[in-house]
Amino acid sequence: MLELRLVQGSLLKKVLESIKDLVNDANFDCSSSGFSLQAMDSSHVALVALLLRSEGFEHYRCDRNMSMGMNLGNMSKMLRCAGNDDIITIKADDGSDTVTFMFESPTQDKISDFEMKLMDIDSEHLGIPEAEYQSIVTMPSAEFARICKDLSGIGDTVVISVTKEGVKFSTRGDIGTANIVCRQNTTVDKPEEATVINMSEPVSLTFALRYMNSFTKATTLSNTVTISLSSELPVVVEYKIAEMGYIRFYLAPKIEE
Amino acid sequence: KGVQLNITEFFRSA
Repeated sequence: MLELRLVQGSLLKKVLESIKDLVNDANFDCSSSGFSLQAMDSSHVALVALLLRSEGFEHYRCDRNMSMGMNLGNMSKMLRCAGNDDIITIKADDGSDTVTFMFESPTQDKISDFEMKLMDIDSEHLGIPEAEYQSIVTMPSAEFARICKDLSGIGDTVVISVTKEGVKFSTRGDIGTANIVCRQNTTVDKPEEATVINMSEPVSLTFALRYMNSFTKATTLSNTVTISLSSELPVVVEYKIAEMGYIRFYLAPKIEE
Repeated sequence: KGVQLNITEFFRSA
């Protein structure tokens, strides 16, 4: 038996909107510690890891570990039927081939339930090693989204370079080149407006902008984004989910031919 | 424009 009641149902709606175009089908894993997902995009270039900790739910019952295969497009269609202020409860019985999403309006005057068919998904679960990153940049998520969108009008790839001067986003295309440098800026009124660079070694890596732009659909989940870079590793683009967990996108770099 | 690496080249099957 599984029953998860999320008062801030909009978080789940936003999570789905941010991953449904990247991943078609995924297994949601439910254990006593939380509700999580790990899935690769169909070309195995990017990976998304989601964690919603059990403490973030108003009510969290998961009698035994469960893995529920869902089509994210279909799940998104159902969650779109929930109001932004609705409380969302996810329910499933042991061994059932369906999951139920229940939506309650804040005033309890409208209660809906949607039952969705589960599917068997044979997905490869990858071990993500703990890593010390050479450069970690935290910046306003809206600023990062703006940069990715702007650069994708000019080129297909972005070179992210971190030095002690700042973080530089560069692209090159048929019409010309672009460089955007964000300097460390911690003297702002609000902490979420700061750009903070923690660098142990300078790093420069190239990534496909198409994926970066897809990751920025999670911008609504957090005011800040953390970009972790190491020369030998995929980049991690992390959006914290208030008091609940995170959504992390891993993207393999492009290398010179 | 460079070779796109796969994520599976970095993370092993768990």
